[in-house]
Amino acid sequence: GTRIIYDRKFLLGCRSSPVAK
Amino acid sequence: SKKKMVVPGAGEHPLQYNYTFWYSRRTPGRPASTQSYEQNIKQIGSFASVEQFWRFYSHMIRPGDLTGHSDFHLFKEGIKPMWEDDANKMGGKWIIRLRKGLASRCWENLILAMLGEQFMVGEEICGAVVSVRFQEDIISIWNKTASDQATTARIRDTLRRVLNLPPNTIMEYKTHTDSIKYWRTLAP
Repeated sequence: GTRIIYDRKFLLGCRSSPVAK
Repeated sequence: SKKKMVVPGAGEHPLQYNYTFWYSRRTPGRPASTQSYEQNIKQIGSFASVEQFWRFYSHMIRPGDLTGHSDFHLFKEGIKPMWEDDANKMGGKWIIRLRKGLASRCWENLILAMLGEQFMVGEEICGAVVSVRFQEDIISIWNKTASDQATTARIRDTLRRVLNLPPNTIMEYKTHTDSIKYWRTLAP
């Protein structure tokens, strides 16, 4: 199956996204 | 386990696996028996998405700001951060000793690489630990099969890349069966 891969930059970007609050 | 597994919220970015944060702290100098180790380790919580991870992590103390003899553990949901767990008992860990001041950054880079599936070793990763000690800090990443050299080499190479460590940093692989033997000599 497909693996869900995220790089560091993407993960850090999710930190401040509205959905994370 | 009877506990309900966590699921990603609407619009959140799911992770390949769910994970659980744990915290442990013990009196230095006294080797912990398996039982007291299990009593000292506390679950912080589990998450299934990138956003849920940040909600925990943003409220946690950075390892570099912890005092005394403390550890954070981040393991796949359902795997206890103990050698005796079925997922760990044939496994081992890469250990990196860090001089004081590096733990917070290295821990963050390590867990982001794990959550983002940067290691590319299938189901092999079990979890990661940061251990705060008096002279130095230690980070480690645990995998299922200590005898699988292709996997352990790949984990080592990924660690070098994602942690961006000084070239003279020593990396050591330890099997959990060796760790158990060592502790039995201290705590019969």
